[in-house]
Amino acid sequence: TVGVVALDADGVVAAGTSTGGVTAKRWGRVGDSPIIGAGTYATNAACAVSCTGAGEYFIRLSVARTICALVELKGLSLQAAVDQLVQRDLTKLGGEGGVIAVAPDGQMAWSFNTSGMYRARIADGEAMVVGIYK
Amino acid sequence: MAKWALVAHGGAGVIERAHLRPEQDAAYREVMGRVAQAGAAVLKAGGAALDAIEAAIQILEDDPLFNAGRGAVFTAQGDIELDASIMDGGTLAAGAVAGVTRTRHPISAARAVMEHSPHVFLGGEGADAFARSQGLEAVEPSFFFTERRWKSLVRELERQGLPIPRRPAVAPAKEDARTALAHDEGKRG
Repeated sequence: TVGVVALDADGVVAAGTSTGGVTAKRWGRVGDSPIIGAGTYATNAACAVSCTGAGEYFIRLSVARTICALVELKGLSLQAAVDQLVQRDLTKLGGEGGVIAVAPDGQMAWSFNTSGMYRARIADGEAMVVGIYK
Repeated sequence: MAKWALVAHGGAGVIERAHLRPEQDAAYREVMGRVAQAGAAVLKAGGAALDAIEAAIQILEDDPLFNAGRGAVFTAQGDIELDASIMDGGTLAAGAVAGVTRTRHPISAARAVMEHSPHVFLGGEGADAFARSQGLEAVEPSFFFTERRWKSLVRELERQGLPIPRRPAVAPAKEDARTALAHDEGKRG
């Protein structure tokens, strides 16, 4: 699974996710990636989110939409919201994976409970950061 | 003018230093950096977040290092079924496709659903047919085939004691150097 979230110069955030799913998946099985609210969500009222991992858990938790709701309705910082969903809720349910997020004010965040996630971030006036391992 | 920003991921899983040879580590870092720069180039030029996302994800879909597009994993039947979605935070417009097998860039198909149909989600052959009707690049399913993912499928099915599907007749005979760098991050159905 791959994904990108972006904030443009007009202050608009957007999210995209694309995947092959899981090896030896039952044919017809659909994970969270194409499900708006689970693997992908974006609203200028909060943030844009893209997810990767065991899709069934991300669907059951509506991970992408819930992160946006925590930012919008509870005023959590972006990092606190992604950590709550990944390090607490997803982990407690037994799911594994990660998320990336960006907010209209330029906050960027990622969180994952696996041993690694291929990731990169770049922003106006900031050095690019690339990571693989925890 | 808002400050532009972009974050990308290439998948999460069992990815530890001990698992990646130095050349694999370098290859993944190089392409993640290239993906971020490609999206940033669109944003620096005043482009839309959606355009930056589509440009960046198309690179990832074409790179066999990642489980999306070319180099995606196989179903238990030996097919490649691709899913994608995209959403605009400014308008709450959204598009998604599931189970596409003949569209080179599923992220572009998802965007076409969002921008050129009254729907949010199209699945299966209907999604592929819609993508073709929008002039998106169609490919044979073998375009997505990589030996490394096929071997992962066979190992997984043997582990589960399930029948091994016939290897696609048009599968490329040999593995190219790029595909040989792919790390199997352990996503199992």
